Amino acid sequence: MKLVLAIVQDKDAGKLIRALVDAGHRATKLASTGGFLKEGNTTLLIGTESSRVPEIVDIIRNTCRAREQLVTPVSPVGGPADSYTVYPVRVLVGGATVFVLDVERFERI
Amino acid sequence: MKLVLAIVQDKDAGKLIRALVDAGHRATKLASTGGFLKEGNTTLLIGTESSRVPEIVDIIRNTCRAREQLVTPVSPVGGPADSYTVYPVRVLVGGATVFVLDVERFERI
Amino acid sequence: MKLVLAIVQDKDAGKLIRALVDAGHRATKLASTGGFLKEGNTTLLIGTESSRVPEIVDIIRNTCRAREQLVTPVSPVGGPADSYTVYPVRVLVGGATVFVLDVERFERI
Ligand SMILES: Nc1ncnc2c1ncn2[C@@H]1O[C@@H]2COP(=O)(O)O[C@H]3[C@@H](O)[C@H](n4cnc5c(N)ncnc54)O[C@@H]3COP(=O)(O)O[C@H]2[C@H]1O
Ligand SMILES: Nc1ncnc2c1ncn2[C@@H]1O[C@@H]2COP(=O)(O)O[C@H]3[C@@H](O)[C@H](n4cnc5c(N)ncnc54)O[C@@H]3COP(=O)(O)O[C@H]2[C@H]1O
Ligand SMILES: Nc1ncnc2c1ncn2[C@@H]1O[C@@H]2COP(=O)(O)O[C@H]3[C@@H](O)[C@H](n4cnc5c(N)ncnc54)O[C@@H]3COP(=O)(O)O[C@H]2[C@H]1O
Repeated sequence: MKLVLAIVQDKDAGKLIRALVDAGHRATKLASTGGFLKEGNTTLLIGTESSRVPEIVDIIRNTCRAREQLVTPVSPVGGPADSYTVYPVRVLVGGATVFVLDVERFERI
Repeated sequence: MKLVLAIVQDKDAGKLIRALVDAGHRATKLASTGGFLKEGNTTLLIGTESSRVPEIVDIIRNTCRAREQLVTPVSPVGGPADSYTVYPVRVLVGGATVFVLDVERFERI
Repeated sequence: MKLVLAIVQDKDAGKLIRALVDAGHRATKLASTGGFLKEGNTTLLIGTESSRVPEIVDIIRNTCRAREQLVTPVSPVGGPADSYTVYPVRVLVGGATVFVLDVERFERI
């Protein structure tokens, strides 16, 4: 048994969950926040038999996509106190970050 | 050291946490949502010594119970456009889904 | 690859995340609740290469600190029905509780 922990963008979460459920998988959704951009994202827990992990990774690959996000830093970068030229920063936010953990014991109660 | 991750129904979460705390266990609660029914549920994190895992599984077994839930599908199943017979679907929601993970390193800071 | 799961007090979460991000780490924040005090706290997920785990534990040690919390029990302890002497209880809440889990497979999608 494995536990797949996938951090995905909110825009893709609904589509990913539907695809997982349609394929017979079970998933639990947690609301989370990215440490860098401080924006809401989604952390999914997907417990599954080891043999189905590749299938789940494929579903994630097919439903989640990387997006560029423009971020305006909170304070101006460099320059004297009275010249406020703010340069927005481009950040590439991945479709998904996936961790597969081994499960020592699994119980359905 | 092990980390027990238990997904339980909100109705049983309070009772389960009280029983764990009374028995000297420590637990952290996360609000979660089921991927299929899209209803709120609870994900508990319980870090514990390996020897106490069976005791924790027993506590879960004694406080969490399976319930049948009637779900009305969003759209009518089959039939022509103007005959709207909607059949509620019965879904058995388990008392708990429990994953036990091995902890390589544990620190109290 | 390892997954560091750290449960910290809300007061320290912002400072900890900034320190992790400044050091080039990635972190995902989950809002959680302590099972005993029923107060909000923060659960952080930090995926990292094994070699960087000690560095992360140090950052946690340097930014999170234990605090004493006074808790007034909900009902008076002992005594007859009409004498309400309530004794607040001191609880030491640790700076952080840290679990390091092994990651079998890691994907960036
Ligand atoms: N310390 C840092 N220095 C410079 N740039 C940084 C950085 N931390 C993050 N970024 C950049 O900002 C994007 C959003 O990160 P955030 O932490 O908000 O949101 C992250 C975070 O919530 C989660 N995540 C990614 N890797 C993680 C890991 N190793 N551990 C825990 N969470 C992770 O997935 C979201 C998307 O991450 P992704 O890597 O695709 O995209 C990241 C990356 O391009
Ligand atoms: N392997 C796993 N990995 C991650 N989380 C897991 C999991 N197994 C269970 N869960 C979590 O526990 C809740 C109850 O699942 P259970 O299997 O008892 O009860 C399930 C099951 O009877 C049914 N169900 C779930 N997914 C299904 C699917 N893909 N196809 C058919 N029935 C499904 O609907 C009930 C409620 O499911 P829901 O997703 O709303 O809520 C699930 C989900 O949040
Ligand atoms: N092994 C573990 N597994 C999962 N989560 C863990 C954990 N150890 C700690 N935590 C999390 O970290 C918070 C602080 O725990 P700490 O042990 O420092 O500080 C604790 C401890 O001093 C005390 N405490 C907790 N559970 C107790 C119990 N069953 N009996 C007596 N005292 C307890 O109350 C403080 C606050 O506890 P609270 O539960 O509200 O909040 C806990 C809980 O959310």
